Amino acid sequence: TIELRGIKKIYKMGDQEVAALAGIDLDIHKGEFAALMGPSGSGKSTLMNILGCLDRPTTGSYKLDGSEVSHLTDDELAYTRNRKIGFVFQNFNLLSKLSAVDNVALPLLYAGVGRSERTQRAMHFIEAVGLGPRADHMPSELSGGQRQRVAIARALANDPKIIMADEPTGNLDTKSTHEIMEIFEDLHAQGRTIILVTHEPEIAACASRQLLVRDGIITRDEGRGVV
Amino acid sequence: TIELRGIKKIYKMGDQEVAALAGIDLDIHKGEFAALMGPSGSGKSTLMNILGCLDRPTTGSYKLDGSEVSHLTDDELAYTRNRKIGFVFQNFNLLSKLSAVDNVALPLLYAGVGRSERTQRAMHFIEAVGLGPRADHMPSELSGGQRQRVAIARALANDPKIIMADEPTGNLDTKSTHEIMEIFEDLHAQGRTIILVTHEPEIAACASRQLLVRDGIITRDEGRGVV
Ligand SMILES: Nc1ncnc2c1ncn2[C@@H]1O[C@H](COP(=O)(O)OP(=O)(O)OP(=O)(O)O)[C@@H](O)[C@H]1O
Ligand SMILES: Nc1ncnc2c1ncn2[C@@H]1O[C@H](COP(=O)(O)OP(=O)(O)OP(=O)(O)O)[C@@H](O)[C@H]1O
Ligand SMILES: [Mg+2]
Ligand SMILES: [Mg+2]
Repeated sequence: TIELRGIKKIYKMGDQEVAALAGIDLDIHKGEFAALMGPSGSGKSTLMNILGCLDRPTTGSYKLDGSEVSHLTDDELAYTRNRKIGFVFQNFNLLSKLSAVDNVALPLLYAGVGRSERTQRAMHFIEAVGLGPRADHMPSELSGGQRQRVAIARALANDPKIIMADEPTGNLDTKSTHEIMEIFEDLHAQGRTIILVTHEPEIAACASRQLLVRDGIITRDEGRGVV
Repeated sequence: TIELRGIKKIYKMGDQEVAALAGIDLDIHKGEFAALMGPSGSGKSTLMNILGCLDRPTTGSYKLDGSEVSHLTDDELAYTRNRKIGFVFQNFNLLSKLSAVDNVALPLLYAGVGRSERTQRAMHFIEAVGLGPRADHMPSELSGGQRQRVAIARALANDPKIIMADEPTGNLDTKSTHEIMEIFEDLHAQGRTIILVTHEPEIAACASRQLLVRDGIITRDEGRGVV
């Protein structure tokens, strides 16, 4: 369960302030499938980064499964990110010196999984996103949509209970998009929580809950509590 | 005018070969508006990079306005890229140490435009893509869609005759997408050549010519010669 209260993220630029998030109250229950939409620059990635424990709010409270995230130690935070949350970044964030399969295996390495099991599980997800023949390519030897799919595979590798994906199909053709959405729908059917940012209405329609963000606040919230 | 004959791009990986482009013949006339579609990994960005004089084919001929590109000196190639072609990269390629407006002004700097005119023209395009209030932000202080729009503004800054855009609206919401497509349609109405990669059929529909790429070759080509 995710509980945000009064979340603000304010950047100081000289004597100006940019409020990326201007006061977010949000509850997301275990097993929900929520789509986050809104104009470019409205605060979606900022909100996702806070939900994913990758960034801290300027003010406000974030309780994840009952624990206040701002009170967690760095080790506890890293553990939460590694075990509980699978995060797909808007700009992929692959490590350029690791091959596709090694990028996907990285969360498993951090989780202490042994080498042969790591390779086996990473290859399972590499193949699930259609990149078997590209497993040993470096990120610079992959197309944009292939890198995006490696980022998706990496988010799923550690079998997380919560999947947060920031525009996971922005660089994908229709067929690859459908394949990825089927993966998310399967994971949701298994009881996982899915939060996905998209600007495409047909993708948002796959979710049971629809949130609209504008100028750092949530202006619409439909389908709450539907699992 | 663009004339490609027998264009191949082959990557050697150990004892394997990946044919990103497997033999492209293509004519694009001045003033055409062409959309390039195809599955993830099919060769679209590779083709765009060759068209944009950013990469050389393994074999084949590319004549741009009658001149064989492979025979141009480095200086002539740089001049061509700077003056004739505005290129929007799939992954934006902004310089992280320059602000948004300075990124947009960079092609003008290379073209020898004086400082105050540079700032004026760069701001014109920054505002055209809706980023006036973000002109002094660094790329790391911008959202994904804002960076994409800076990349678009930069491609237009030097008033190029040919605009090549690789998935320019992949990270944009519907409203921003429409604004960008209006800009491209205006530029086309002024007689410029536009080549744009997209995976969205509604965007491809704005073009008069539709090309489909699969496994490194062109498998469909409709609307040829329509200007
Ligand atoms: N440096 C490289 N070494 C080996 N293979 C490469 C290299 N660069 C690209 N490729 C391969 O060439 C193929 C074409 O890549 P390209 O980037 O042109 O695809 P694309 O059509 O733009 O895909 P997308 O829609 O995902 O952006 C891909 O299968 C990719 O894995
Ligand atoms: N480090 C920063 N300093 C100042 N402003 C910032 C910084 N990072 C983000 N912003 C601003 O915060 C706002 C929200 O950014 P965010 O990345 O969350 O938007 P978004 O909804 O994800 O947009 P997009 O759909 O384009 O990806 C934007 O207007 C952006 O310019
Ligand atoms: Mg974003
Ligand atoms: Mg591409």
